[in-house]
Amino acid sequence: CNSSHPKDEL
Amino acid sequence: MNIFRLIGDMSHLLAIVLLLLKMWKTRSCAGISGKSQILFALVFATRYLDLFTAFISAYNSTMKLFFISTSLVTVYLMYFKFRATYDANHDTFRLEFLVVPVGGLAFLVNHNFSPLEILWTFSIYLESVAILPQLFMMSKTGEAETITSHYLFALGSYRALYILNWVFRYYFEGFFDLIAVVAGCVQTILYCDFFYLYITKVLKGKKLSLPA
Repeated sequence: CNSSHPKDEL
Repeated sequence: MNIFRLIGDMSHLLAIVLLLLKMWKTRSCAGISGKSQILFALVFATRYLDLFTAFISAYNSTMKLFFISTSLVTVYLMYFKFRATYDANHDTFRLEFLVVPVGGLAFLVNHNFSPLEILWTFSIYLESVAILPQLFMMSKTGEAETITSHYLFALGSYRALYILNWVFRYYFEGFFDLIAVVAGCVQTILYCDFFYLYITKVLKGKKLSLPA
């Protein structure tokens, strides 16, 4: 899972 | 950024603009659930806190600021400026029945037990069910104005397009976020009944009325 911040999706 | 995400974001943007235009032009928020709008404002306020901790792109920051500010403007218009037209008698969904369980779930099921991550998870879970007060209100009144139907269609399409984006990203980038995917699917499923009515009625020029 790509779970860490920051999130690139809105 | 892929085409599904871009169209999804544009659809989300269109939904918000449609809602604001409807309220501004008719000077009324009749038929709109203020409770759903409060939830959306809460969704954006808890999800985009990383605006202060990280910079991703000008597009990303601009959209986040747009979503936060327009959701606050929407709540302001409903509860202050056009309050007299707000249909509170039909907007009776109990918000605590959504916020409390969703908050508990965000604490229990998250990627990382940190404040920012828990708030992001809370936001993702809350968004998936935030439309329920609006759907509940429509089931009570049995109808929706055509412009409200367009708003809901654009709003529902956005997450459906994100699902295609996640399929694309899984195959081409190896990106997979289980929490976002499950919540996004739940969110889209909640709209399915509405999508069916929209396609069979509104697109054929009829007003959206619900079967009794």
